[in-house]
Amino acid sequence: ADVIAEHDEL
Amino acid sequence: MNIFRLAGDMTHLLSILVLLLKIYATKSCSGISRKTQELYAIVFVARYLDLFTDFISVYNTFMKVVFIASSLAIVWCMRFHPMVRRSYDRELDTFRHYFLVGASFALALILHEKFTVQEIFWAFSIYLEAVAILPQLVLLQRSGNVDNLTGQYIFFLGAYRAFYILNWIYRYLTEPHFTRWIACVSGVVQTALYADFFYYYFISWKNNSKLKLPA
Repeated sequence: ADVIAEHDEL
Repeated sequence: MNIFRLAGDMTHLLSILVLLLKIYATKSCSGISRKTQELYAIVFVARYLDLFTDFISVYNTFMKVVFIASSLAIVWCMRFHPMVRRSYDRELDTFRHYFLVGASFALALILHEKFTVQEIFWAFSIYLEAVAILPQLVLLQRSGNVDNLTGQYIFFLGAYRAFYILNWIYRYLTEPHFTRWIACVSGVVQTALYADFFYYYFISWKNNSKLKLPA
């Protein structure tokens, strides 16, 4: 599964 | 990355390009709130403190650098460029924006995901971005007339927020554990602030007339 970074949005 | 998020980032980028084009082509910043631009510069610097500690993607890093550099460049032009600064509507741009900074920071101290310097500055930047457009909207309301590039700048900025909401809905439906209350609630508040502007923008577009805001 992909690990989603906490603040991956700009 | 989904199509809504990409569309949001691109309209955000486009809004900044339109603003830079206006300033560069007309050597004027009339109709633009320097206070809003200063708030955006603070927003980006505060949010991207993770630039050196967390690597997400080349795209992410590139966009962060572009947003920080462009927002600082715009503020620099409005303050120091010999021609641009003369066109600044100082007497119309009187919103007390330091209150927004103080209130956003206080809220970030209360509501954050973790009690760390980076997380508090991240939450602060989210809250401040939500209200940073207010001085700009007040300036437009006061001046009444909106030139085409300024209108398009705000239109793209609002479109960016609308796409981000679609992005969150999409992520909520497709990602198993997508819950981001701070960003989503602030984002909805931020987008709601544009509703009035969008209404008049749409009316002027429909009637093919110049954008005018009621006094």
